[in-house]
Amino acid sequence: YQTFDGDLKWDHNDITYRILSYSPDLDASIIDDAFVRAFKVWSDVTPLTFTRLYNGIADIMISFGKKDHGDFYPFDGKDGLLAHAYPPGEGVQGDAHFDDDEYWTLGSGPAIKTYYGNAEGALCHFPFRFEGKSYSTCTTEGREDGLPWCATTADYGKDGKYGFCPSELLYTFDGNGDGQECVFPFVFEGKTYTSCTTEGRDDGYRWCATTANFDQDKKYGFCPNRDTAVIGGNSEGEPCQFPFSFLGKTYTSCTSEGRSDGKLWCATTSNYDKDSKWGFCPDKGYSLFLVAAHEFGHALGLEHSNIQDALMYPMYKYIADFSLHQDDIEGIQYLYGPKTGPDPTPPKPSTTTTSPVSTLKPTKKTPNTTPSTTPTTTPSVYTPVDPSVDPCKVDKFDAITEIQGELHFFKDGYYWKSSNRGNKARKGPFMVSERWPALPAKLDTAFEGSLTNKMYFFAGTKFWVFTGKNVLGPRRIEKLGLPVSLKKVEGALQRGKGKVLLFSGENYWSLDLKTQQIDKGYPRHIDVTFPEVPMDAHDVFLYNRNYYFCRDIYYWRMTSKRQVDKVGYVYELLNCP
Amino acid sequence: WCHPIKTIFVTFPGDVIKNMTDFELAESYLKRFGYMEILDKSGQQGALSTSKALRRLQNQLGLKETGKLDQPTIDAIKTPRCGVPDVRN
Repeated sequence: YQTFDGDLKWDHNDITYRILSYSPDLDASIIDDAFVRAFKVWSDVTPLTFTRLYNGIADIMISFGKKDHGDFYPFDGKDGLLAHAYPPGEGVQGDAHFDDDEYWTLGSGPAIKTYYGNAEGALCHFPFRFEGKSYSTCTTEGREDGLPWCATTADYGKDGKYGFCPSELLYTFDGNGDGQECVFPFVFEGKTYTSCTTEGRDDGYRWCATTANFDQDKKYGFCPNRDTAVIGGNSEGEPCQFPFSFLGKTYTSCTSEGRSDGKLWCATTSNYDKDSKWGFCPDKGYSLFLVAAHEFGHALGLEHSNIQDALMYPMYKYIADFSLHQDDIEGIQYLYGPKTGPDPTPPKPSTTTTSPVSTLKPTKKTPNTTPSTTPTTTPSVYTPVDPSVDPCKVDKFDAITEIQGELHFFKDGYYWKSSNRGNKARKGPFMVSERWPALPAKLDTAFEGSLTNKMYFFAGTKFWVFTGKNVLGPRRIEKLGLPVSLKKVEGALQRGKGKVLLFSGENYWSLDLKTQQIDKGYPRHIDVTFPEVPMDAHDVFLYNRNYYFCRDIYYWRMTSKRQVDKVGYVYELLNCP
Repeated sequence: WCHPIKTIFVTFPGDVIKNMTDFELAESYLKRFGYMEILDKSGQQGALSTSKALRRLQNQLGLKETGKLDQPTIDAIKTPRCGVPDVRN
């Protein structure tokens, strides 16, 4: 292994990263997950932790780009250079760039996540059979609305499991169209467009308007690539047109004719000689996970290794069951030392099907029809959550708080809602990451600011402040004036306007939300102000003007006159049967 | 009818990778990834001969050091890779 001159490394172990853009090749959730796993390669063997930021400047800023993409190191079209990253430091240092003229997959061919349908977001299964025919790509057969779909098992006729494939008719990503699907035709600079276009851009990304008139509404999004789309060339995103003629000869499949590099290509119109529109045919693609893990090695301070099996070897090689080579381990531990102690992150639900942030999601919309022999099913927009998670069996919630009149119960990345007004039916589980992206699965405390409706979350020694979906943080709790030695904040009680009492162990502090600082005269001992409640409460919250102190499955309710008037089961608050 | 068909190579519009000979490709590779130009002990920038640069490349990539543009080296430089230079001056 090699390190950069002067052993360049981060001077802190809590590294932050931010994903600035996505590739049209993969669903955002698959990209997010690939990056999470790539960081985990390094955090598994060092004391480093990686936290995702959704705005602001992170240590490692991740983006996709093509050719000249804003630094002095342009990419070179399909194949050749795949990505690059900069060693630790300020500015562009630490950043990782991925060449979007590559076909990004998980390394073994198209990884097509489905939407809606009845497969709960499973990947397409290729090939699959449908009405006696085998399909190796998404198809519009059996539908009249042009929406491509696929089966998620080998035989649609037998299992009936299906979902819709990425297409601009289903959703867009990035941009400002909130993930809405394209509206065709749309008007851009007075001209009408009936398909996605690269007009008006010099980076080659295909976009569309999400209303009928871009000039008027300025709403747009980028078009996801269909699985049949060509890569690179001058027709990125368009499907091959078969048959097509090239140098007077007719081709019914991809060919390497006319090229010295043997790469397969096709025309995207019926006549290459006349239109010169072409692109490379989809292949196995490059594993975003493997390339990202390599690039993050650079971003952490490793140079290329000359060991051929090491992750930091400069050439790409697909490995199905990846494990970090000893050379890489020695290299990264030379910089940051070995991992010590147990993993601080508790087990949490699998992230492999985590949804992208909400702005990238398809809108809540049911496709008009389903494949011809399929019964109508309820569309699933949100990430499927394991329905077996029963809140009425949770023996200790991470946090409980009232938000907009409803009690919210948090546990391991999920939350449930209940109310003692109107419909008392319990709602959930919901995923915390859907509503408040950036938060860790394990929370200690949450509360809603009484003046601004901002949401405050505490986990360990960090806290986050949400205004809607916008987040500030994570910041360290000592920034609020809490002691550096404090391990976590376990509860919160809003008092009056703009004050919150924060609880930890047997002490509490008064936080002024306006100044974001702890008031003088704190900490105080719980016993003095709140007698007759347990000293080891792990959840403290305000609900219906009463104070609640929880220990395991029990709560102590205290009135505003500081009298404990009831002790009960937490499940009662959750409206459990 | 059994005459070999003459292959015609086409310049595809928008194709960044041009048809290059193996030698041209190797030269551009050696320059791009830092093998050609090095700093000597006095800090002066000097250019290595292609043969020496090839040896450095072969050493770095774990190939047999022949100093020649042999097939394993050609295969290596045609393999997709990371854009970070191998040799930093």
